[in-house]
Amino acid sequence: AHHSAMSPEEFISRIMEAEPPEIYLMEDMKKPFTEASMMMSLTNLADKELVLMISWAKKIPGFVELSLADQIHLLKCCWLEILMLGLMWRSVDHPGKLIFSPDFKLNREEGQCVEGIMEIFDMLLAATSRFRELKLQREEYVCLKAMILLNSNLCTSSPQTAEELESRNKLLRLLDSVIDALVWAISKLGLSTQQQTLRLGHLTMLLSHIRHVSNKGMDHLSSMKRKNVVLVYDLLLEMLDAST
Amino acid sequence: HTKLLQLLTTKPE
Repeated sequence: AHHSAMSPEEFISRIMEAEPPEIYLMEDMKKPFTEASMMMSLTNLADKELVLMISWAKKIPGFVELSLADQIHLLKCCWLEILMLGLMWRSVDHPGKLIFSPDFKLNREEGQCVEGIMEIFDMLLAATSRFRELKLQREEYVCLKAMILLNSNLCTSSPQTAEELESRNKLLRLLDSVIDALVWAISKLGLSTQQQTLRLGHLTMLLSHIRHVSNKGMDHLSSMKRKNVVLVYDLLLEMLDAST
Repeated sequence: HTKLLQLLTTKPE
């Protein structure tokens, strides 16, 4: 079925099924970390997650119907935000910790060994606390992640050709489906109409914080790469080069 | 061919 003909419930169950599997770093962690070893673990994990992120995006109903140029552009714009929201979701029940993967968990203080990363860890932990306070539900989380992807370049490009315009219109209709799905997920929580509206506002406002942390993270990673602290390669390199 | 393009254009198994 086309996403426009799907009920919000159906749409959510499709994006729940699209969720990537749990991923392990599978490295022998030598503690204490050095700046280089921690950056290497973080980038290795990010590279593995990126491969799964592409398959995830393709499973979002309607995504592959967008032009290939739009698909590429969207993913290049939002990949670090998506990684960060996933990290927040994994960490939501572990105050003070960042659960990068089941075998790679860091305390805030462990950020001390990488120059400039503690500031980013603190922003990640603060946004995670907000999600904890709001008691973020899995259904809401998957909607927010799809929203980040589809919203990521809406205001940075304007369609020129007829083909671009068509893809843009498809994108807007797809965003409508995701917003409907999020509204439906919130409506299942037994809140008053006013509380539902407030919750929608609070959840979507958090996305601007995630964009901010992602920009900070992007600057940090490119400076680590420039200073040769870490060797960035493969898909991660391609995505990083696109954003800087 | 970039890796992103390659991953986007391969058919799911």
